[in-house]
Amino acid sequence: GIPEATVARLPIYLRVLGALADAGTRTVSSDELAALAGVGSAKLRRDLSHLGSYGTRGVGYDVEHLAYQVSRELGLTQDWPVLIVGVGNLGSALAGYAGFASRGFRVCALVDADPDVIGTTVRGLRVQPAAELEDVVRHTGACIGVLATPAPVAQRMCDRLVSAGVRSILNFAPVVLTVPADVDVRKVDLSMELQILAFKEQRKTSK
Amino acid sequence: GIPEATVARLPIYLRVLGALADAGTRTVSSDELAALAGVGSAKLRRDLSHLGSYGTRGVGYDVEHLAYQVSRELGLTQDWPVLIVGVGNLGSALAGYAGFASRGFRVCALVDADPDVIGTTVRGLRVQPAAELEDVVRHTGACIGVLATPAPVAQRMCDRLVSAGVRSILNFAPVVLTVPADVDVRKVDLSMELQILAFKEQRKTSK
Ligand SMILES: NC(=O)c1ccc[n+]([C@@H]2O[C@H](COP(=O)([O-])OP(=O)(O)OC[C@H]3O[C@@H](n4cnc5c(N)ncnc54)[C@H](O)[C@@H]3O)[C@@H](O)[C@H]2O)c1
Ligand SMILES: NC(=O)c1ccc[n+]([C@@H]2O[C@H](COP(=O)([O-])OP(=O)(O)OC[C@H]3O[C@@H](n4cnc5c(N)ncnc54)[C@H](O)[C@@H]3O)[C@@H](O)[C@H]2O)c1
Repeated sequence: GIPEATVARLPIYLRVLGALADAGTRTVSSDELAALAGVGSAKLRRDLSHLGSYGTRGVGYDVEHLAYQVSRELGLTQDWPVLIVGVGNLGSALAGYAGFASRGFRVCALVDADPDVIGTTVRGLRVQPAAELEDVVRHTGACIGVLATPAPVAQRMCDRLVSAGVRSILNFAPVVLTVPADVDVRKVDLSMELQILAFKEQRKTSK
Repeated sequence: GIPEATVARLPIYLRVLGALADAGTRTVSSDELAALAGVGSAKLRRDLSHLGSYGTRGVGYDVEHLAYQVSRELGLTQDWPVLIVGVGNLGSALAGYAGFASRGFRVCALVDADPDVIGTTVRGLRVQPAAELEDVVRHTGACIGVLATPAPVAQRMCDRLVSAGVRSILNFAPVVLTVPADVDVRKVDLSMELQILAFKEQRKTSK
């Protein structure tokens, strides 16, 4: 098996790789990864060779793939297929966010209702028709739905996600969704964040 | 002055108008607004006439403007000028979010570094060059900065916002920012939201 000492260093490598992935860094040399992890690069290369990972001469390691290998070794491999409904400005930003993939959230499909958007490729995925949502959920096994549609259609699309079997919803639309008891919804409200900043700003100036 | 009974109904009208603005509804008829507020439409029209607001025959009231008039009457008028740095997918989505304007957060300026983006109009605002950030802050009096740039430039742009006098920062870039003690930063991390959903999903299936 893998030496104990190597296993003990894997969580450190994983944390460093996660930070690199978040920052959108695609590859990392063994010297750079070793420096970030606080180990010698020869030791790092030996550790990773135990995982069957050797990097590419002159290029280094693929950050996302290495993160996957390390987390698999640590028994942490999660793979949550995420479906994004509504591929406008917000949906496109979410589709490309590296911070999702590095934590096991794989955007597996994109759907939109606009004929000009359907069929286009966003971050390597072909946008499928909202009309085929149920088929898309079935094919991909999507278990988390992200709602980035305009407000008037959010509840309707939520209902369709739920009847297709999706049990976890991340909602960006400014509506309060109604869902069955066994479905979790988290609503993101960025104006709330601004209000907190404004509140603090007001307190500063009133001192 | 304005009748007591009218003043008592203003907070209800404001709450209804806020919900309409959130949902992206631009205009509302007096009948619709009255129904949502639970009052007769003749009474509503009389109330609003006391604010000098008469609506447009056949169209109704402008939601955002009426909300402003009502909150001004209630002494609640806030105006927080917000500058968005980075007008890609995420920045464009934020620039257009009605939920900000209805709560007194007015996006007053947009800056980007990409020559193809500079000079374009996004939601009615002309995108200005990131190189002129300090001038833009001075001209607009921006006091809240939103960082929607790629990670590698986030700290640099943050430093420039701070030295231009911005004291409140909403950060979307996946980096931890360093700021002086008198500057507030709120960091948005949407992968956190997904992790919470995944955690709940895991607990469901392990029952
Ligand atoms: N919660 C927040 O803090 C926050 C911030 C910004 C935007 N928003 C909200 O996020 C949503 C998206 O914002 P945006 O700026 O990306 O809007 P957008 O108009 O750029 O994108 C919306 C997309 O949804 C698509 N769509 C419409 N009906 C659909 C359907 N039935 N099925 C699938 N797709 C459909 C449209 O074709 C479009 O591509 C809006 O509801 C907006 O209010 C929320
Ligand atoms: N926090 C989260 O949950 C979350 C979710 C999605 C995206 N993001 C992050 O938000 C940021 C924006 O994402 P996006 O999808 O909109 O990216 P994007 O590439 O579409 O947009 C980034 C924009 O920033 C501009 N830019 C680059 N350097 C600049 C500078 N010095 N000054 C001003 N503008 C500059 C680019 O020209 C571009 O228009 C990224 O850092 C991304 O990782 C965070």
